[in-house]
Amino acid sequence: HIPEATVSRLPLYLRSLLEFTEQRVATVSSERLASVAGVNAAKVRKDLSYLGSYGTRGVGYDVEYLVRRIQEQLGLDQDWRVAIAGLGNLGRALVNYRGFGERRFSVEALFDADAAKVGTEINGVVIQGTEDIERTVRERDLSIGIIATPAGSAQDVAERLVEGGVTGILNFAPAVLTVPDHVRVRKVDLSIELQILAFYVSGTVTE
Amino acid sequence: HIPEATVSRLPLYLRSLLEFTEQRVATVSSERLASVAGVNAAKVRKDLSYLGSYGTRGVGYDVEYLVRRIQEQLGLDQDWRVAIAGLGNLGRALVNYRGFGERRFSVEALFDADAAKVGTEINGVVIQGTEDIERTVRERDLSIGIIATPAGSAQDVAERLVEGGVTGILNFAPAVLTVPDHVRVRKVDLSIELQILAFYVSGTVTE
Ligand SMILES: NC(=O)c1ccc[n+]([C@@H]2O[C@H](COP(=O)([O-])OP(=O)(O)OC[C@H]3O[C@@H](n4cnc5c(N)ncnc54)[C@H](O)[C@@H]3O)[C@@H](O)[C@H]2O)c1
Ligand SMILES: NC(=O)c1ccc[n+]([C@@H]2O[C@H](COP(=O)([O-])OP(=O)(O)OC[C@H]3O[C@@H](n4cnc5c(N)ncnc54)[C@H](O)[C@@H]3O)[C@@H](O)[C@H]2O)c1
Repeated sequence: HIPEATVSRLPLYLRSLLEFTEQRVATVSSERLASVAGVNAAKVRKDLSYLGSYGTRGVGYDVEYLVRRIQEQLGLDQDWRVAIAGLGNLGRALVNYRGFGERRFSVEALFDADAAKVGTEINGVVIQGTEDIERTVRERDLSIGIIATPAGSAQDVAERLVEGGVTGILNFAPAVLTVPDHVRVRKVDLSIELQILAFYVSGTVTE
Repeated sequence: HIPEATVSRLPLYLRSLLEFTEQRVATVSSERLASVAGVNAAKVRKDLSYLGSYGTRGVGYDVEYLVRRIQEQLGLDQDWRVAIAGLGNLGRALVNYRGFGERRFSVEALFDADAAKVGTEINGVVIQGTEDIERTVRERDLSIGIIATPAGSAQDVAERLVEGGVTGILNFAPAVLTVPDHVRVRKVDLSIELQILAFYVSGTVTE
């Protein structure tokens, strides 16, 4: 059983560990990982113990072993096939973001309700109409959907994605989605990032 | 001393508490708040104890009091004046996002290096050239900068924002920024959201 707070830190550790791999660093201390994730070293050791990974006192953790363990744990040892619905400003920024491909998330299908956008291409992928969502998700075996539509369309789009077989949804639209129990929805609200930043900027003392 | 993991959950509690306020709900249990933040109820009680806020056993927490306490803690009892640099796909999506204004983050200035964009307007704000960043940040007393430029320009833009007086930076560009100690930088990487979603979709059992 891995706590949610630990899960949300694993990608932060992974990002740094991948940088260490590029710099041919073989071992890393819990202190060094702690500073990149904004927690204390004891918490890092606790987090990594959930993966059955114990460093050697005085030596640290083996970088390559940790990268493999975290990637397995996050399900990144496989390719994830992703659909994006809503190719406005946000959707286009997400399609072009290289950070997704580097983590084996491959954007395979694009959907929009605007007839003027349907049939055009971004990064080699043709935008289809929303009536194609269910069939395309099924045919191309897509497992994750990203919703970047206005709030009013989000529920309808979610239902079409789920009908086609998607089991994970990243929702940017300011709307609460109702989906079956087997589907996981993660809501992104970038104002939360600003609120956390404001906390630190306003000088409140923290751990 | 409030731990970072607690800080990052406060905006999640706040979002739900504001919804309860709209629904005229007077009190809320730690269990109810726990389910919105994806942690257990004991952790909610621990988080809220850092704010000096203790619920009454069997009754729960006073919603209005909690909203005020969390807003004070997050520095949301004041207005935050924000600049955005880089008005491409991502920057435009951020300017238009109503979620910022609802939390008292007001986008006051826009900057881009593309001569064709300078002088045009988004949401009533005129895009200025990057040479204006320092003067405008100082004159309008902006405290937060959001960087949505390509990686290669991020450091230069950060330096101009800091020169003008910004003390918090939300960085979307895939580049590590070097800033003075008094400036807080928060990096956003949306692929981290996908990695966390992938963890839950791949069915790994969690707490
Ligand atoms: N969560 C966050 O932090 C955050 C940040 C920025 C924007 N947003 C939200 O993301 C959404 C997109 O923002 P934007 O700036 O890109 O808006 P936009 O208006 O530029 O783009 C919306 C796109 O969705 C398309 N669309 C409309 N109905 C659709 C449907 N039924 N199916 C598929 N596509 C449909 C439109 O044609 C358009 O291309 C908005 O809901 C906005 O509130 C969220
Ligand atoms: N962190 C994430 O999760 C995430 C997600 C999507 C995109 N991104 C990143 O955000 C950035 C923007 O993405 P996009 O899709 O909007 O790209 P884009 O090319 O559409 O926009 C970039 C904008 O920055 C402007 N610009 C270039 N140099 C500048 C400078 N020196 N000062 C000010 N503005 C300058 C350009 O003129 C353009 O308007 C990229 O670095 C991208 O990698 C990050």
